[in-house]
Amino acid sequence: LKVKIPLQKHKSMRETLGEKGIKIPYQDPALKYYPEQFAG
Amino acid sequence: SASMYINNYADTTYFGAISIGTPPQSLQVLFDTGSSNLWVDSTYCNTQACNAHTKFDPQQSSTFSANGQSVYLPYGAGSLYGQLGYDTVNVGGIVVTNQEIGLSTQEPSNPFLAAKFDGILGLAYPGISAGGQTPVMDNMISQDLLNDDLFAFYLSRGGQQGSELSFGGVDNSMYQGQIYWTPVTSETYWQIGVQGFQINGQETSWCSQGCQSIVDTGTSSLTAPSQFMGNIMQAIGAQQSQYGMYMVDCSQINNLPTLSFVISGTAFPLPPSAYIEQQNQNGYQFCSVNINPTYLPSQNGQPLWIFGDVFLREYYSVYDRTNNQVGFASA
Repeated sequence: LKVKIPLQKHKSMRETLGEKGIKIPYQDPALKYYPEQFAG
Repeated sequence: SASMYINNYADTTYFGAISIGTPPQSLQVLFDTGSSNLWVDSTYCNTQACNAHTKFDPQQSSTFSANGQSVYLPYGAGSLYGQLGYDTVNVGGIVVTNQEIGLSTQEPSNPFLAAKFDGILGLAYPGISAGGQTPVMDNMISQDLLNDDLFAFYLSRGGQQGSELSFGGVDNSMYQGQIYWTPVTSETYWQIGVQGFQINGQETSWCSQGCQSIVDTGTSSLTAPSQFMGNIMQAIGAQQSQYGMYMVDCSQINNLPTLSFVISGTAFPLPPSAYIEQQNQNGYQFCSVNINPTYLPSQNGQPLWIFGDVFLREYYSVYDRTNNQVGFASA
């Protein structure tokens, strides 16, 4: 099989929260690849 | 009022539908090449964040079976807890049976409340899957469901519609010219080697000893090694605002440098229109640089880049599990 799945672009969490005056703190994007650092 | 870990998924914007169970229940998921688990909101969860989304109800599915295991998914954007179970998953008409799924039982932090997706479908390698869950792509391969064991992303530059993920083959209408291939250097994430970095065509030598990059549809920005950030921003002429963002004069976008990555002998340029984000807040227009620093190296110690949506809007990307290689072509 070969299939195509349409993707839709939506507002990000940051945009949605930002519109409510909630700022999201910056975090190093590469921490995603070191999940043991979240274990605590 | 939460102190929460939020990063990569806070800025992601491209989602698509899958269905789970019999009869099928449709959910919106983020297709993430930077993780390997499948999880969705479920009726096991009753937090505010879960209640804001479509939930998968295993009791309404005749093909669901629980396995009694729990799983902790330490995502960067608010970790979550879940129960594992098996069910049939339909991805664009490809029917995967006995797919292990994480069903959320608790989403302890607020960020998912604002998420427009109901779950995440990881497309990276099985070795990084939490709880040993077999990724969807691996089940597609073992159940022999694909023409070719690959998938490919086209991310639209503008507008809500037009982006596409294909499984089993590439979509020739979504790219121009040839696909340039490079081997995966670590079969964990879709990680590749970068041999050069150029500013306006001039080699910087910053990657002359080798750099690594993770190709990640679950990260929005282009992420640069922190030791390069100062020089990149200087070359761009960006000024750091009091909020930490790097800003440029919107009228000067066309005069900003092109940044290029040399991968397996081919240069992949990013024009300023790719890495500058024009925003409008309260009638005030400003332009920020969509490049963020990372302070972490790759697993082999080389400087680490992340090719997120900023890069992937410019380049159609193909992820080949048969030959363990990534392909890029002009989108």
